[in-house]
Amino acid sequence: LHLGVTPSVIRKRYNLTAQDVGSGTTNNSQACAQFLEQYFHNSDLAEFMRLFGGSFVHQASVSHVVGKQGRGRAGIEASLDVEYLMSAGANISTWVYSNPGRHEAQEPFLQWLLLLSNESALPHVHTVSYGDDEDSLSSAYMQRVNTEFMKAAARGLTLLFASGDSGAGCWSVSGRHQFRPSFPASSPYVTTVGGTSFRNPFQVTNEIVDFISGGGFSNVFPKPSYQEEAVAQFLKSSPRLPPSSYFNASGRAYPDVAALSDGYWVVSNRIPIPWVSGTSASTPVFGGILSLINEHRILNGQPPLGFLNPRLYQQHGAGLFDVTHGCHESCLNEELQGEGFCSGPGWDPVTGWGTPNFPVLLKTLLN
Amino acid sequence: NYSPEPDQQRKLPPGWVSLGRVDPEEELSLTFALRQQNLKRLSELVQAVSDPSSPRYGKYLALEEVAELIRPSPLTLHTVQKWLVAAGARNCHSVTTQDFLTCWLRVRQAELLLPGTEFHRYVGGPEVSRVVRSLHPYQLPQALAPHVDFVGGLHRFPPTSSLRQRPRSQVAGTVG
Repeated sequence: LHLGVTPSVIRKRYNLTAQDVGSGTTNNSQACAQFLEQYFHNSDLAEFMRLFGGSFVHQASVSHVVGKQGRGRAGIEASLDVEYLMSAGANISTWVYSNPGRHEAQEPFLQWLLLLSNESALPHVHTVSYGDDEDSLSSAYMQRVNTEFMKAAARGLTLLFASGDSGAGCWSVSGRHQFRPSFPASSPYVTTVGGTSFRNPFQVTNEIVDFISGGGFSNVFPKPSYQEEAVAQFLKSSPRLPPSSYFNASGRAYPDVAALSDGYWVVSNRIPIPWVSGTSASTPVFGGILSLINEHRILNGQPPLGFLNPRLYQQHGAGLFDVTHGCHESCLNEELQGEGFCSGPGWDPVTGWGTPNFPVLLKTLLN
Repeated sequence: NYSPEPDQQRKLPPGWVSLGRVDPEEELSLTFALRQQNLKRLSELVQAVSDPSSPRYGKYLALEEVAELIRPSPLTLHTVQKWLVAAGARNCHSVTTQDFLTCWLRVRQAELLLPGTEFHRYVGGPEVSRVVRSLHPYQLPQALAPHVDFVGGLHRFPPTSSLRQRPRSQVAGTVG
């Protein structure tokens, strides 16, 4: 029994033993970035690890904070990102990109992209909680940001984006409801992370869909070749597909993977806060697990994982718990009754290939 | 003139209010995304280093190699710099890949440089942030069309968090 998700619940569910931590002897590193103008306080991380980090070797402070931090109140998102990235990717050097204090005419997310283009030595894994509706952004902007992700992929950086917390989304286009995809989740050059819940919220059980988990098909980016087979399989076999008028079946489909996104404990401003939910939580968890796999790869003399999707889809999600129960939310209308896509065997646009089973995923990605 | 981002949403996000026009003598920094080169080659390289069946799998590029491949053409660099200097931009700095340029200008210079813009100061969002933005569409001289992808710092507001606190009772009712 447990009263919400803590590091030990995460480590138990994803089969991380006390030995599954960074060795502290490699140049491995990971980073989380949030653009909500929130401060991050190391003291919160130290308190969090004091409360919840007793069962595994961990670092109680971050290695590098990019962006001025002030004495102001810490933000829950900034605290959550770091605390769970450093719980899943334990004992691995961690950077935090949290940028309050920038000039008023700058765009925080764009400033992060400039940082990527200006620093030779960056962490291997970046978890990012940021997303906007595709329809609110210009195509010039999205195409250029997509190119920035290609630059990062060419350099072997792994970028993980939250899939969003509005399910399939919904908006009205010339009087008809349609699903509302989110960017950068819909970029074909990032790995997008959806969300799950425990079937029983007070036990470590198998996982079902968290109804908020963002997912669907891009209206801007075509489907990349690496996912054609998996998506075709889903569209052919799903017993509960929404009417095709709601989505663009030829678009880049997301998410690619998932992790728990429901009922987290977070320490912010020294206060433990329960029941925090969102794919901003699942993303650092998945990122930390990829960092652990990078640790083993580096110790084996192999390169870091880099852009994961081609390999993930080629291996048909080996090493992931397949989530096959539950649907995410969408348009509240007569036709859909609020139900978007539903999960099913193999890849689906709610939880992707599923959630990490560390020892099996490690074996798969070490080959 | 032409509009690089005619389809960018330019409405005030909920919870934000205008504090009025910015003083024309105030300074602000804008980021110019310069047109890159060899993007098809870049896409091929991403495929090669990310596909486990490729002989080049895991052989990543260094930042300097990416810069070598995609940096804007000399014509782009020269045309944009000449345009910005003529408008009074100063303290410009670039990045290793040279495909972003951030410059400081006075508001009146920026509003002349980007016809249609009108800078206001806004306050809002969960952290009660202050930003300077223009909700009017901006234009660039047609001659810049082959050289600039977009200008950052005009329309997009900081994002808001989507984290929620969902006590168990609410979730239990929803799981079904």
